Amino acid sequence: ERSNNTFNYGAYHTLETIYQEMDNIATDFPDLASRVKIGQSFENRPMYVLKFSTGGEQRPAIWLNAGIHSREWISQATAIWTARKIVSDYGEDPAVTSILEKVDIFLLPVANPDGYVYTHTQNRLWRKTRSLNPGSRCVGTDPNRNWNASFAGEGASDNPCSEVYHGPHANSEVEVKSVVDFIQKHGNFRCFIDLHSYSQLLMYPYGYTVKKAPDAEELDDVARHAAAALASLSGTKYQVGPTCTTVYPASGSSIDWAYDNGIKYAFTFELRDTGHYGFLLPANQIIPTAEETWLGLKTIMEHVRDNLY
Amino acid sequence: REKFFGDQVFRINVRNGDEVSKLTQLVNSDNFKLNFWSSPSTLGRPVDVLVPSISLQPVKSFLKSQGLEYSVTIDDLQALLDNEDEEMQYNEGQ
Repeated sequence: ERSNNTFNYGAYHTLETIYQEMDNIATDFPDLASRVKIGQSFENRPMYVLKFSTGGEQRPAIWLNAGIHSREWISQATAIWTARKIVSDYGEDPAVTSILEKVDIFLLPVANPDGYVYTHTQNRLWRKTRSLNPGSRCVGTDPNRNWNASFAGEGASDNPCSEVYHGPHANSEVEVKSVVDFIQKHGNFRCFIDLHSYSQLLMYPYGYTVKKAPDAEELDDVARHAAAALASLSGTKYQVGPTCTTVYPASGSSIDWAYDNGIKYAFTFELRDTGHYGFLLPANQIIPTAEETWLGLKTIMEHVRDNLY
Repeated sequence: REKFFGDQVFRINVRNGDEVSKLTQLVNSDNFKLNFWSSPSTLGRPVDVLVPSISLQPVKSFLKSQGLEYSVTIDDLQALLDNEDEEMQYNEGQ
């Protein structure tokens, strides 16, 4: 579980190494996985997703997003571990096998590649994109305030120097627009899960309003089952609820956009820990985090499989 | 790569709207060069903030003057970053 011949899943890696491992997975499992380029970042880095599919045309699909905030390294690390887990368990774990017989999974391990590189080379605690803001000395937009869901509302800032700057307009960040375009062109996504850190929370829409989402009861039920599955491994406790009333108002977020655009099963995980290390979670917690998160993800994906609305 | 010698992370307890308002002064202050790891909310959630070494004393004074409780969750940020770098280098070597 810890590593294969070339990649140590219990360590943090550069963008280049993660991309190489995505390529390795696609090469090792050509009938199940493929690496797809969905766009380019502001600094012209490719954005790659892994597509897991057993065939069929435009099957119902699940989107797994990670690393939209670059300093949340456990998110990217959990995502690449999850990629290997999916291909390893297909044909072995009946749940994974049956999920992939009905739906495709798309996994974007590094949704903010420029920011991720910047955390390795310049500032480990960088959160935003690296796009330039004309008229300001400050760089970057918060890519999780940039989606077209009550854009520029509560919980976002119009100050380019703010960590939650929403950008000049919705989808201004090419990293966000690339995902939006891909999902809209595909047209058959039923689930969108965004991995963040930290705080140990499992949340669902809305972030931009305290109003309950129409499917709040079902989403809450699914999230509680997922959190229970996650906790079953080593007792890690997650708090469950809508974003706005669980943490704070946040407009322009990815899962609100997904939900408002017909993707009912929209969730945000805030992974380990609760603040002891914060964004600097030691590498020896990558695999325990990924393993328990997988149980939560699988619970959600099974629900999606069984409830293809 | 930017260094964080002497920088610390504070956890500030926020129990009500009044304390959120007090903390918002800190959020809106450019003087201290703070980096909020979590945003103040009215939900009673603690707020984590990275305080540069140069701002430690003034921020402590501010919190004390406003009656805001806090604790230090990371007292040597650079040490954590150094550990992380060493682990990555070791792994690459492996």
